[in-house]
Order: sequence, then structure tokens, then C-alpha cells
Amino acid sequence: FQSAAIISPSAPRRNRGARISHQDGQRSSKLLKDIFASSHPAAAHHKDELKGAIVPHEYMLSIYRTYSAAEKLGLNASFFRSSKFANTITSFVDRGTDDLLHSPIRRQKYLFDVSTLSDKEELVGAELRIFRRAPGDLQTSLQTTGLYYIQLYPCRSDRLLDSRSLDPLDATKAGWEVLDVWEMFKAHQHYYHHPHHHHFQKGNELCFQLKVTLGKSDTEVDLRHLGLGRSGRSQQEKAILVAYTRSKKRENLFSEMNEKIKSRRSIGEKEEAAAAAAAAKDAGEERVTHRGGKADGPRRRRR
Amino acid sequence: TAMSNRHGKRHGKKSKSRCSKKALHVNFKELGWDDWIIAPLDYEAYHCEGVCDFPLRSHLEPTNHAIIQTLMNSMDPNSTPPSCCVPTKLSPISILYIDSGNNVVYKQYEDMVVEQCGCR
Repeated sequence: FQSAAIISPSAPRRNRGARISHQDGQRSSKLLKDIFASSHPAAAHHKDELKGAIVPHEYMLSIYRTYSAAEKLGLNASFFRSSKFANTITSFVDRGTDDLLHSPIRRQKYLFDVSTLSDKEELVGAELRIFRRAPGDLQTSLQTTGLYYIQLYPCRSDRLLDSRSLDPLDATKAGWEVLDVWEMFKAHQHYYHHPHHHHFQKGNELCFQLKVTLGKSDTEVDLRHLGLGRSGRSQQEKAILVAYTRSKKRENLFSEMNEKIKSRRSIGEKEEAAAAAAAAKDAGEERVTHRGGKADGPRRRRR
Repeated sequence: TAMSNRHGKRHGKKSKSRCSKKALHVNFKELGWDDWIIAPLDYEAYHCEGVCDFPLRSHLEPTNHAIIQTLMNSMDPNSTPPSCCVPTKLSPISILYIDSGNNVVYKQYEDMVVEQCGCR
């Protein structure tokens, strides 16, 4: 099963004016192109207001396109084995950074905050997707004939979670490594949401440790030589933890959306209050003598 | 004039259309939800509108109760209201959105699009 769209790696930005219509796939593919076109670096300079915007990974966009197209054919996303029969797929972005003081980088910690994952939904699958950049001029250092052996562990134990072998030839090309972390994620959810353990938890974080050896030997490779260095990555090149869940009961759209709107609005109001305070400070006395008129704009708009 | 009336059209009085599916275009952007819904920004939800009058057509898939209520209403409109024209079959849509933790989520929301209308 392949994703339905080959989407250019440039970082797509959600554009307020963008419209992805549900009605026909063709139009939406054009509209998606619009999104990516609008995210063209030359256009980015006037999108400052979107700085810090959440940028969907290509994988999530491709999931949305594929399943919404299937829906039009009357097929449920949860029918697809690739979605592990989930009806909700959540992507958590890696918050870890490389310890640049230690060079070379032999181990990496990947951190994910999964606190928004509801315990009412059954976790039916989870995978860690790590983007391997093309090593570029580091190629000379890839002088090896054997396979690389990518291994993933929990941060606090040496129990191997998943491993993959990587051919040196493949290592010269960019690509995504997908590692199965379902077992650990399930155990974590079970442990974290257990009523007796809740007050012991320091935060609902999942931590993975990655290392790569030369074949089955213990010789650990400098991860940057394989394009796994994390500095200077765009949002879309960061690793994501993808959780596939299935809700047992039918989602009540409005209560869920209400909750989202409330959380967004409280963030918005904080920002607006800060902006208004800054404006008030700048305007100084002048603002006091001006009764009504433009200077009161922000407050009137809030009212 | 009597002849032209035989087709059931009453002059001067707009006949209400029977229960059927009508267009309803939902625009999340206009609802102000586009700051957290990534896609779609709009979709066709449809809605059901029209009267459920006697006799009820089979495609409206009435329940037995709706048949009884419609019959009662047709005999004495003041005693019983007509049955209601509602969605009888709905389908889901996919939504890509940002959750309260700023994670991108794909979810399939059930019962978002009217496929069929009926009297209940």
C-alpha cells in the first residue's frame, strides 16, 4: 500500500487562505499544491505571522488525502490495514536535541510529549519515524562494506525495542526509517493511566534512545554520518511518533471541538492582553487624552 | 380551471416539498475554526428538509411509529404533529487538525454527511 501522493519535501505551511475542499480529489490536489507553492521560500518572508505555525508532516498530509479520497468511495479509513484499523492517527514531534558538545554523536534521545493522547482510545499501533538526510559531502566517511544496524531502546533500559538494517548504498540517499514502538507505547499508556501510578509520573513523556552499529559488532557509528544529525532541521524533517488509536465510543464532535476552541481562545486572549499592554505602554499619555478613535482599537475589538 | 387543479397544485398556496436531502455547505473558515482545522476548510454536509405527509413513501424508510403518527396527523392535525424529516443514513469525513498539545491529528469523524433522509 503506498501513499497516494508524492509530495515535494519543501516545508508546507498552513495558509489561512488555503482551501482544501473535500469535494473532489483533483481540486484538493491542486489546492495542496497551492499550499506548498505559498510556502515557497520566496513567499515566506511575509508569512511572519505564521512563524511557529504547526506544520503537518508529509506523512500526515498523505494519510489525510488517501483516506478522505477512500471515504468518497464509501471506504472507511479504519478498513485499511496500513492505518492499523485506527480512526485516529496522531503525530507527536520530537522535542529532543543533539548534545553537540560531544562529537561524534553516537547516541540520540528522542523525546515525545504524549499527554494529549486520550486514555479512552485503544492504542492499535505506534511507530517512530526518523528522517535520514542524504549525508552529502560526508559520503567519503561511509567506507564500509557491511550493513548498518539501527537499534532503538527505551531511555531507561537496554531492552531492544526494534532494529533495522541499513545498506550503505541506501544510506547515501535521504529516507525515513520506521521503527515499531507499539509494545513500549502500550505499556507506557497502561502504566501512566493506571489510577495508582498517576501521582508518581513526572509528565507524560516517552523517551527513546537510538544507536547504530556496524553490522552486529559493538562499533557505534557517528549518527551524523548517516544523516541523523538533528541540528538545522525544518519542522517537517523532525522525527515523529505516530500513534494509531481507535475510539471505542462515537466521538461527540461538539464537546471535543468546544474543548479545542476553549484552549485556543485562552491562548489567544493571553497573547492579545500582552499585545494590548505593550500598545498601552507605547502610547503613554497620548492614549489617555484620545477618547475613542483609533488608539482604542484593540480594546474595542476585544469588547 | 377544475381540470388544471386535478394535478394537486393549489393556486396561490406554495405546496411544501416533501422530505428530501438538501444542500448544506459547511465552511469551517467562516465558523472561525480554521486556526486549528488544517483540512478540509469546507465540505458538503447536506441536510433534510420537507414534510412527512400521508402516505409516506417507502424510500423515506419510516418506522412503524412514524407511519402511525403520520396517520394520526393526517386524520386530525391538531391532535398530533407530523413525523419529522431527519437524516436516516450518515457517513464520516476525515479531518486533519491541531490538538490542544499542538500535535497534528488525523481523525475520522462519524455522522458528518447526510446520505439519506427519512421520516421518523
